[in-house]
Amino acid sequence: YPLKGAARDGDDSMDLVQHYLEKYYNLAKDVKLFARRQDSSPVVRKIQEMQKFLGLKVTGKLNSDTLEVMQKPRCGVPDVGR
Amino acid sequence: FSTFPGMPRWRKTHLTYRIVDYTLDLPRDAVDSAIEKAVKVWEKVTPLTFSRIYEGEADIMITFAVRDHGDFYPFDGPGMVLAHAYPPGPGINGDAHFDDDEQWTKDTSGTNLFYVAAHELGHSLGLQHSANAEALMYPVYNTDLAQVRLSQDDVNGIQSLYGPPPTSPADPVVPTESVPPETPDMCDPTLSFDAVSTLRGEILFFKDRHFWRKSLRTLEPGFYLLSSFWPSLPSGIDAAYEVTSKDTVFIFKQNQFWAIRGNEVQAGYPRGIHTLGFPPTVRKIDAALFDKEKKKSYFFVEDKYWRFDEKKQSMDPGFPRQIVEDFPGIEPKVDAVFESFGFFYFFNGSSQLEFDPNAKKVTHVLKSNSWLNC
Repeated sequence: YPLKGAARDGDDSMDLVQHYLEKYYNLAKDVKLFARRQDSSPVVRKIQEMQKFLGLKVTGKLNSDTLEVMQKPRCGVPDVGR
Repeated sequence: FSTFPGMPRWRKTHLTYRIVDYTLDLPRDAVDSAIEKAVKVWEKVTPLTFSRIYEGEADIMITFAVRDHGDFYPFDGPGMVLAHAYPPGPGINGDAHFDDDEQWTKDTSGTNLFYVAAHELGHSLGLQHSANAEALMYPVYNTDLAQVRLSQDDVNGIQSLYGPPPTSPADPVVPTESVPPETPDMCDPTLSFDAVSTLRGEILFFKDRHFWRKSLRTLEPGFYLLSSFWPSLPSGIDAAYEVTSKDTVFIFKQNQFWAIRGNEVQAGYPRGIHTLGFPPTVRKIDAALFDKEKKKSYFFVEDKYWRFDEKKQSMDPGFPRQIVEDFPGIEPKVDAVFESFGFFYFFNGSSQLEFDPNAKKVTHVLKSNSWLNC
């Protein structure tokens, strides 16, 4: 999975992404970020959903803009309904 | 905006809140004041009223806590999650919890309690997060609090649950100490406009940070914040016109202009007005108009005007010309102008002149707000 910015930062960023998507965008807990490579994978769809919701460019990839927003302080209520 | 699944909302209009405990970061009265102001943000735009109680179970119980605090959603230490709140309902529902590992402040040096409390109370009243980055209900903490105001999106959201307040209009409220600019009254006989433009068959009347949107299909004009449609546009614009053949509205302020299509500001803007061919002496455009027949745009600057060929994308030679020479009766300057059914409508202060470009004469004198059914 093409995680350019995130991969350089190692596991911390990956944990953040996994956590963020699980917590705020209902990514199923058994879906692992590296598990699938297709563009239609649940992870890519969730990243796209998150990028759309946060007003970011929708790429499905974790670019630096996306990671920057994910690292900002925020409200703990999920962005999408459970 | 969005609401929680099932649209939970309070079935009563009077709600109670209780500050159960306090952060040590701020004096108690500063916490009280921040929460009271946050409550007022929502009170002003809904029929809801609030009172504070000091013991027993309130609808909205407000607590400061760290890490595990008994609701299965532990806080995470400094940073990241600042607070959370529950949608309307009994028990824990409606409650707002603040992470006391944050440095809570009255200003922006730490995490501003008032701003976060206003956001969390939005959840307590039934609003989910908004995808509008300008909204108070956007999930990410906005460090640029000077720009924060209750957006039209927030107002629309909360009023979708509770309706507007009994007396005042749906005027967005600034959740800061500053006094918001006055909301213009569309039937004020002295009303003037910053700019007027068509947009996909509707007419937009711009005034400060608002605009009225008049559709010929509906009687009542809508009234909106500019930022609720185009967050990146400035308020207090100078001129606007629609090039219908490009489905684009151009918005001017000072020496810059933006292109919008529907509710999207186009990439590559703002651009400088001098890229259109104006001399450096022109600092701003007063008004602009697109003539669909001739595919020409007219730019009015003080007592002169320029003509721009939209097909060639260049200024026509021989300009500027005196406005009054080619538009007899239109003087001394123009605040706003737009075209409708072949007539040009010129606005100056509270007056509006209907101009027939073929007969080259003024055919009607109107009040500026005549289009708003006043």
